[in-house]
Amino acid sequence: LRLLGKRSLREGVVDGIEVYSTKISCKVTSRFAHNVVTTRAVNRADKAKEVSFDVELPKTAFITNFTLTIDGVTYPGNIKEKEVAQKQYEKAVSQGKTAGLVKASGRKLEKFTVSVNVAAGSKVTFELTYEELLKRHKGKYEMYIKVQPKQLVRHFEIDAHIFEPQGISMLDAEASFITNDLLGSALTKSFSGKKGHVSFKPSLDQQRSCPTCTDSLLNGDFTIVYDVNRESPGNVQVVNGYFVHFFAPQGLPVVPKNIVFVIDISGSMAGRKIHQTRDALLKILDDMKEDDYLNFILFSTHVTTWKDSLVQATPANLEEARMFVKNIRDEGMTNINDGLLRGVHMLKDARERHLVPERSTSILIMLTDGDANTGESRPQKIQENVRNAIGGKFPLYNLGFGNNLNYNFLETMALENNGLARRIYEDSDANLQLQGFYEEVANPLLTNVEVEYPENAILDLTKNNYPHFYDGSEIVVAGRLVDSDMNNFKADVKGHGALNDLTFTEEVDMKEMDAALKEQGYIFGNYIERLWAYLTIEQLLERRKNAFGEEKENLTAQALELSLKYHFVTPLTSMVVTKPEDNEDQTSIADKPGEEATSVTPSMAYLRRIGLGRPVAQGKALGASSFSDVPLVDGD
Amino acid sequence: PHFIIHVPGKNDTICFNIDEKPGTVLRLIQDPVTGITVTGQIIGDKGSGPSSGTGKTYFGKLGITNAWMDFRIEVTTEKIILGNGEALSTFRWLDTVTVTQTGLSVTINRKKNMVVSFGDGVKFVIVLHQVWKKHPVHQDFLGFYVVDSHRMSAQTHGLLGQFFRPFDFEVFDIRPGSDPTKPDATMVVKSHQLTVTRGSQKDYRKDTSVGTKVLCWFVHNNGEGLIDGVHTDYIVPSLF
Repeated sequence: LRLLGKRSLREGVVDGIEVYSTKISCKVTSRFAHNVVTTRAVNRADKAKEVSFDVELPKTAFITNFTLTIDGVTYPGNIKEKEVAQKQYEKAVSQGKTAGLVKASGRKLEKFTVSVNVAAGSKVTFELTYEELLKRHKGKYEMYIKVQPKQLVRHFEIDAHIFEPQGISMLDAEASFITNDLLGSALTKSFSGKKGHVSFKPSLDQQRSCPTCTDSLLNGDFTIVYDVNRESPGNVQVVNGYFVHFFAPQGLPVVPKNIVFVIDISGSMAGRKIHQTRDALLKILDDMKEDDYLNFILFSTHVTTWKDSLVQATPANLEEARMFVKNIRDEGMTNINDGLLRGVHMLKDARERHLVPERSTSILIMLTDGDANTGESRPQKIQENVRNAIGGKFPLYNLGFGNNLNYNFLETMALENNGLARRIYEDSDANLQLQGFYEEVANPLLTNVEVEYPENAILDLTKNNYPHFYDGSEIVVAGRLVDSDMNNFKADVKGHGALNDLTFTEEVDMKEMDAALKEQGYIFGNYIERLWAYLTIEQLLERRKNAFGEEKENLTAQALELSLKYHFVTPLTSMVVTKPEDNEDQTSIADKPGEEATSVTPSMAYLRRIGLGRPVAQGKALGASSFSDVPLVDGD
Repeated sequence: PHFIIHVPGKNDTICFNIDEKPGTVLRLIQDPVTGITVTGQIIGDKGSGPSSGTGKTYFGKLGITNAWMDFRIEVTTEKIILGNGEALSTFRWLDTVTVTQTGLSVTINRKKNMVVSFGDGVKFVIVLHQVWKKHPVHQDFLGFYVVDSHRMSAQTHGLLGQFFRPFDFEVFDIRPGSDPTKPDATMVVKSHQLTVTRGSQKDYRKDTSVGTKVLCWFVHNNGEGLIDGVHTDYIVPSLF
């Protein structure tokens, strides 16, 4: 009777499905994160039920594995070239089978979803593995985990182990949904020397949104932040013939900036966007240093400038700039070409006429919310004009405000000119996003950074020259040693500082390194090789965006080969999961969506027409996060 | 701190100590023509105040400025700060880094030494002497060496700078001293007749831990008679 009573009161059973365990296991070694999300469920209903497994993972991560285990039988995911997978996928589709997809989800995340029918009384285990290199921003590494189980989970746990050979200087973990109760007992964080640990393990009762509720309060962001000790500016680690070199000097003065803001004031910026832009620019003006030079260029149908040339950020000039910014009004159409070319000319002119300090760096930041529709409006021609005008002399950063624009165009143009593009989401915090971006690029400590290694000693090096090193960031270079038995080698990092030229030298003693790295075995194996592969693929894909013809083919081939070799789901590969359903084999596919995943692509439209894009909300969401009403899109 | 003055013309070496309270800053070099000034702040042993410790003193902080370049370097046993105004770069003794700008080169050799060169005629080496961190008495200190001064002007002064220009001395009447291993002698230098003692000091430029033994004539009483004026004339209020 007692047992029956317990059964009838079984916690966490929703519509016959009990999710009895969800574990997010994170192992970070030298910034390289290896995350495994495992969810176990059982169908307690007396008939077959469909369950779905949803995980939101960072856009910067690559899925490396997925397995589905039903009643002890494992169905692994196979990573294949996208075209091959697509054919298999379409074949499955044509046979009326369904598929799981990865979709863009919000600013930072993409969503992995898969669903399966589980027979009455059967158990199912979903396990998704993804890896990413944590990047340093504003002095810390951030690992972001979306937590959103749709029901109470008997054993819910986030368990993160961090190993940093340089030693951990700070470690913190925060959850947007945290309560005092959870803070006190469910969340533990500790670090000592090279090791850090974060554990979040709420009991069933702690997961309830109220004492008598059956829904979960675990809904939001779980973020782990940490940084490492920096006894010296560089750190080189070598394992099994692969090395990684981290470089982040401290204590250097900021190189003065010559900065031109090229701002879209066309009619579409009217209302909140122009208001937020003004707010952000006013904040940015507060952060300007007196050594900096600046100007504003506004473009609509025509181009207007605040000053004819760059002016120093003196208190008087900044006050005048504030008045100018407060009076920015929207009008007319979008003449990106002329706005940008005016900005480029202004920066070049300031340098040529020695209006700005010799040791300063020039930066062009453009903000637009739409496509060019007056003046030169052909994207390729604008790119060509800007590329020719800048001539590699300084970086262009493009900020795309909202969704109504050709982001690829902005990104290509920025990448062609040593900069980067960033999407500014049209939310209430858009001004903070703008300001945050500025802060990232506002403090260059070094320019023209070049990392050099002994000739003939290194192979397969990732990018080793960077136009800027920004305060609070980190340069990461990885590669392979020609001779994995070499005893030592030297790395030089050269750069131009605010006052002088600097050359940092790092001597790597392999024997010392071996000893230091022995203790990390318990974390995970060939992490430097995987880190190198991840970084190489990331950089090949970035270069590929800007390449044409044979070069593009070569870059694609290289990135594809590595993606397949190291089992990464990248934009060139797909993971195919064959699973049993309704007594019939069924194929699911996981792709990596791109930044342009804002509209339904032709191929997806085709898939939807034939019924692939089924409403997965009918399933029960398990895992670390759940499915919500997102548009059915795929950015392939 | 100990001072060692090698006199090339005589192929001999003179040395002296300056015994002052920890915290005292001494002017070591001052050249109004090149604009270069070097100062050094004295430290004692751990916990040593004016009336404690072993009485031994060292340089714990050095300041190098070039007035014409508007540039300064502050070196402590922990870190090295260089630059001007608010634009300062901070390095640690754990870094290996070379900093160059027109007319200046600074190289820090991790945990060992740093080399400061102004053009091609002025070169200083600063040596980091590290002791066991938990040593009950001793603490880290700095050594300062002038490797090249041929571009410094004849007007250069300071406890070290005054010896950049040629000077002469005579040593005679070598006789047994109070320590049988260290004979005394009479030295005539700068028109003064002094009693000096044969001793030895160590040059740590090449080997920072063991050093190289240098035989020298030791001038007593804070170099009185050897140095221009008295040692207190070289005390300055601050490093810069």
